[in-house]
Amino acid sequence: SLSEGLQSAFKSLSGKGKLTEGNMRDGLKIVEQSLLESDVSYSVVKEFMAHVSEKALGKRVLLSLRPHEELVRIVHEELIETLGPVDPSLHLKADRPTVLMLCGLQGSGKTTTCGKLTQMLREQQIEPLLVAADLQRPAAIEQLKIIGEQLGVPVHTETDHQDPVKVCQNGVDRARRDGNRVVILDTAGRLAIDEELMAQLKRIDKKVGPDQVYLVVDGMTGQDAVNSAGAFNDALELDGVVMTKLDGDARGGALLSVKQVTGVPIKFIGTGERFDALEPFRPEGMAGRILQ
Amino acid sequence: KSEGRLVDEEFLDELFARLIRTDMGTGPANKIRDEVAKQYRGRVVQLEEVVATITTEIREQLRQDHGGLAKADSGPTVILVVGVNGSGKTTSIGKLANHLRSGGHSLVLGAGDTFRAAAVEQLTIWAGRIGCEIVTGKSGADPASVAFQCVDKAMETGADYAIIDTAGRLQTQSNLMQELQKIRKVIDKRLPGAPHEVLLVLDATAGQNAISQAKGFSAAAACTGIVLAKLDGSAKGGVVLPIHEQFQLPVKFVGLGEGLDDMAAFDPDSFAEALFQ
Ligand SMILES: Nc1nc2c(ncn2[C@@H]2O[C@H](COP(=O)(O)OP(=O)(O)OP(=O)(O)O)[C@@H](O)[C@H]2O)c(=O)[nH]1
Ligand SMILES: Nc1nc2c(ncn2[C@@H]2O[C@H](COP(=O)(O)OP(=O)(O)OP(=O)(O)O)[C@@H](O)[C@H]2O)c(=O)[nH]1
Ligand SMILES: [Mg+2]
Ligand SMILES: [Mg+2]
Repeated sequence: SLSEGLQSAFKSLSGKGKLTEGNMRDGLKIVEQSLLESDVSYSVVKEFMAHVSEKALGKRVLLSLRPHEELVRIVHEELIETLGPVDPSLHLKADRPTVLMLCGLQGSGKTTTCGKLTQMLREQQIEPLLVAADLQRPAAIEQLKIIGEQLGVPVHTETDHQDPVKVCQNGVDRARRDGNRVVILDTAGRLAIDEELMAQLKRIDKKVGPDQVYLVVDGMTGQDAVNSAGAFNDALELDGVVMTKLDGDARGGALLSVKQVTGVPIKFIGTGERFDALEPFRPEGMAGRILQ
Repeated sequence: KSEGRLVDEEFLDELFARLIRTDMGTGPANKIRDEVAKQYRGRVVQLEEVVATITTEIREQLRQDHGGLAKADSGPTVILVVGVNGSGKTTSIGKLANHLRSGGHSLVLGAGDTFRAAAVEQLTIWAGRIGCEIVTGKSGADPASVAFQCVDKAMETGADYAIIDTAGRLQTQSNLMQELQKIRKVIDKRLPGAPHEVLLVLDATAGQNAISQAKGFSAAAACTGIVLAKLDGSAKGGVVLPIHEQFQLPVKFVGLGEGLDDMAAFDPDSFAEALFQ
């Protein structure tokens, strides 16, 4: 573990508990490697370590009797502070349908997350309207229809044309007519470097004006997290992030990368394939995982 | 021609950053950094020359045991496709089937994901676009029985290939890893020696967890090759380097998009080149 690694690094240096700056820099190197091993993006690690170093190289820490514990505490606190603050609210409007839009790279878990958000809302006695705006992936509309059936909520679909902007607009209009409190737009997965599809997403955003735009990110994403999250945020001004597939053994460093680069709250984490596998994000839980 | 640079800590840090960004991981990146430091410290070099040397070494590593798709001596060649959720299995099967069909081969697909919503429908659409047979089961059916029936159908019709899709799963889900072992056994029972190829589909955006995926799926399903999907994105897929070193698992195909033609045989040269671009 990181704590053990630091402890043995500092132990071999001085028996008196007083560390030199050079010793502490060795310790900081160990922390940096650990973050990279957790898949935190390189530039994010650099920025994060600059803050940590500032605190760790102070007199108080160097003169402490347990420098390795001090360093772990500083890193842990810095991580909690960066990953937070917490905001699991969907910010529902009182007087009109709240429009949530999910976007992200291919296969990140958007459609399944629509189902999970639906389950969460149903437990609050709210029945959302789901909108099948992925007109491109084979059987994507069918997938959302089945999810709607399983959860007992309506799904807006249009199969006679190829314009997701139109489907989203019509879906929101229908929600206004039918009095749904929430509309969830399930968009097609796309590459952040696909100019045409990113422009399409911007068109949906402009025409429909969703109240909340959530980026759905795969929990095992590596160094590319800064690139894709940055691009989606530049295009849409995100309101939140959902990180999926954290029921596996991925360290989840992409969480720190995405938070650092977008500045928007991590709202929920996905912990399985079933509709009840969505939890509000807790920084303490993830900090321990990233810093193993 | 740009000025040469002194190989000092700043140079080495910059090199390290470029290595890390490929997703090769700290182990390989540190090893390369140390070798460069040993060989060049204090000298004046071009960063691009050093990168070119590294690229050549990576190319050489990847060229070893870089084989094509397996081929059975007789009967259909059975290919089992596995991997974590959303990595690109079903789409990759469509592309592989299209590639084999264009080469004049006959094939049968097996819709072995009997769990996820519209998974069978998704593969059925691909089968329709390619023009090949597909074996499906009822929703919630035992995937092993679909696999069995797919191999059976391929043998019965004299098809050249049988390609079996499976549900996404995490290597940490031991019951689902056991399910893969069962699917393998059932396939082998119907056609001894099959499956001849077990392809692990990896998402190119995956970080170091791909190593854990390779480990877990290899133990459960005896993978023989990797399909590196979504390489048309900005992610480099460098994690296949430590996977190759630790498990001798070669990349056989790369996915370069969402359409039927968006797959290519793995080319170590262009892959190595693209790592540092
Ligand atoms: N284990 C696990 N699997 C998940 C989670 N979220 C989604 N999945 C699975 O991930 C796979 C992809 O999910 P989808 O919802 O189809 O992903 P998507 O983002 O809509 O995919 P595209 O529309 O093709 O971009 C499916 O097998 C889901 O069941 C999660 O939190 N944990
Ligand atoms: N850009 C790009 N997208 C891809 C590629 N391969 C697959 N995809 C997309 O990734 C998403 C997931 O692909 P699937 O084939 O459904 O993945 P899967 O592994 O079968 O997913 P599950 O069955 O849910 O585990 C889809 O939107 C595909 O179109 C690729 O090479 N490039
Ligand atoms: Mg989807
Ligand atoms: Mg699939």
